[in-house]
Amino acid sequence: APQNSLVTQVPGFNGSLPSNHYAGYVTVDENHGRNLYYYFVASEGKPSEDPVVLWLNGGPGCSSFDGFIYEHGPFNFEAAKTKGGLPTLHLNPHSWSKVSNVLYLDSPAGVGFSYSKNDTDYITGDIKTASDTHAFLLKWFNLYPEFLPNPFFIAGESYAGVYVPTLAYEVMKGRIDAGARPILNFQGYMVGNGVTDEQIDGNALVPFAHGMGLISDNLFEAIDGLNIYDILEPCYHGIEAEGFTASSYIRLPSSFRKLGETEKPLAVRKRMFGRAWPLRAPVR
Amino acid sequence: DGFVPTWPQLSNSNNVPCTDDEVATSWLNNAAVRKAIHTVEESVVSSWDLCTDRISFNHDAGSMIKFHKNLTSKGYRALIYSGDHDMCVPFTGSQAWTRSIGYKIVDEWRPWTSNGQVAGFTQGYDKNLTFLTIKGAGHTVPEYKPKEALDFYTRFLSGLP
Repeated sequence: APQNSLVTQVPGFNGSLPSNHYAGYVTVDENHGRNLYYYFVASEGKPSEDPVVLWLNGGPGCSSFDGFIYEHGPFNFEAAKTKGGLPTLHLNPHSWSKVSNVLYLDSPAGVGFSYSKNDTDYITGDIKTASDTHAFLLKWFNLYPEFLPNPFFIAGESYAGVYVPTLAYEVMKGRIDAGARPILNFQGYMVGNGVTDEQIDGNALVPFAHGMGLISDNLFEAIDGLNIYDILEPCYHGIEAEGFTASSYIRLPSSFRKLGETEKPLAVRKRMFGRAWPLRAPVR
Repeated sequence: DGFVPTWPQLSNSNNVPCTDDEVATSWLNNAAVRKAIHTVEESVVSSWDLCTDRISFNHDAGSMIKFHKNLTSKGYRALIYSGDHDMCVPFTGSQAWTRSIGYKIVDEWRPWTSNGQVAGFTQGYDKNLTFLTIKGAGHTVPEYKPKEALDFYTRFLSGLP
């Protein structure tokens, strides 16, 4: 490991660190100056044998320090008692570094402490993020070659339900097709409460609210056919719309013509948003 | 234009309802901490935010189900876990899409335990795909159930049931 990346002391924590910590930047694009920040917590068990786990928080746009500070990092944080003071850090008995080497990454550039010298890099997406994170991993393992033989896992939550599989696919593809080096000992992945599929995730909300007792049976039944453009109005199904299901409403644009319809014969939209509406005229 | 649940829904962490990032914000924006953990100087990254509004992000990879099918069919192990008190990305969706892949069930829906207590439920599928819930946990599972989280994490990494 690069010795200039070693974290020798952590403000707010009194005592010796239970394992080695390293932190710093990896440049994933020299031309643009795109730099990703990482914080690496070596295992408190057997760092030379325990798995290396890359942890990604979601957002998109959220720092993986959320995982480090609030979830499974090596410390529990106690808020400062005085304004402007430092939090006090205690060892976390349930830190994931008890059994693994954990690599927290701020991704994409612009998130947390990661940055780019070129502002256009802050316009990004799933595919570019996965590609950058893969580039990061290859360079990171070159910096820390002693961890290359360890089993490697990718983990994350929330919007990392997109980051994790897209990155895993990049790692797999690079290994098989593109001959990316070094070869990562990639074994598997974990996703917690992860975004996966717009339709399935979206349709999961109402059954969840019903199952948890947040809405009544009657309301649950009534929500079938919800007119999302006027929730207190019933859903108008024209004669030609037979077989048109409530869930189809989110499949734009084929269902776009159904916007704003009620049981009344005229579509609400046509009456409400005429372009010739006079400025400041009273609502009809 | 499409439902993409994210956490937090709002771009500015200061406006996220029901959350508090004061400890993280005060610690990570402290000059001594930034120096100790080797961050770039403040002229480059002026402050740390839990969730930034600096980036403009395009969800351009579509549904993840095809990725999961591809990866698990190649032999990579996958654990899909859900805190069952989260309504941001509720377990009902993860349960539905893991089932929708259509893999054979090799470990029928059953409780799993941590420290002798039922900690949630699990269903195991062929090709090393496991769906698991954590009872009483919210969106960020290890934050709400740290002991149980370390238990399932350890077992998964070790290849244990």
